Amino acid sequence: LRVGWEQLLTSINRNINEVENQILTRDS
Amino acid sequence: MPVFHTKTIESILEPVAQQVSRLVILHEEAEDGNAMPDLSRPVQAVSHAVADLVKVGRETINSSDDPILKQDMPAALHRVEGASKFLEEASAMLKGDPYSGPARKKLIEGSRGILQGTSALLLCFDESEVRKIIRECKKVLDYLAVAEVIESMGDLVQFLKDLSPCLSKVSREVSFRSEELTHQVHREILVRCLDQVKSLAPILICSMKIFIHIITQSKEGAEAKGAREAAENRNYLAQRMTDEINEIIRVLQLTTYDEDEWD
Repeated sequence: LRVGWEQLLTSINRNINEVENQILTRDS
Repeated sequence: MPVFHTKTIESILEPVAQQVSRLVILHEEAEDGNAMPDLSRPVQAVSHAVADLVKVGRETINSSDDPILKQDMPAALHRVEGASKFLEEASAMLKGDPYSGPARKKLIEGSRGILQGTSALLLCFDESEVRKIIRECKKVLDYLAVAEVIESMGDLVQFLKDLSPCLSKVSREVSFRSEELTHQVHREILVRCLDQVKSLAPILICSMKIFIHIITQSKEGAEAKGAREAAENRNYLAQRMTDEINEIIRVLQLTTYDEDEWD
């Protein structure tokens, strides 16, 4: 469970960064 | 059956969606009193990422000329922000009590909230992109509507100059879009319609040339029947192209799935 939560939060972090990149790429 | 309608959205959200589902199950099975780890560092990283995303999102809202995006995007950003707060609260609660049940619930709710918020954000953006393609499609429709008033070669040349770049842009963007879709049937319809448009375009131009040739070469009245037939043929082709573009516009806007098609 410990590893699971840490992994999830890491994935969420990556996910947010990817969404941000999408916005920046499409906006330009 | 795919849950997300574009490959980009799917590639971003699917891994997180799977992890959230898995953790919800684990969480439900883990009501055995295991201590939770200190999640303050990864939660802090998420908070930073969310703050950056919200900043970029707000800048996008301010600079966008799409009123629907301006209207829909703030709620999605708000959802992500709220979810991030939930994660921070959960992390703080777990520091005080690593066994806290409510903290675990908040973690799940926060994770789900981020997933839903980022999904809503990506959808806002995707819909805005689709509206841009539709605007180009509508330009083509406007040009097709004037095909029947072109009566000289000079006007036909101008018509071609106007239509060609617009048609190329639509072709490029719809083709790219079709490759992006996860829904196979929608993808196939777009490809089919686009192929039709591409093969009809030169035939339409040819039919317009024939019409112009007939009305400029013929003696008054003598070729009236030929001109009428040429006009009918031209109008038929313009209408067929119009129908195909309208079908492209319809399919571009589809994001839900027909269960039967997938079954």
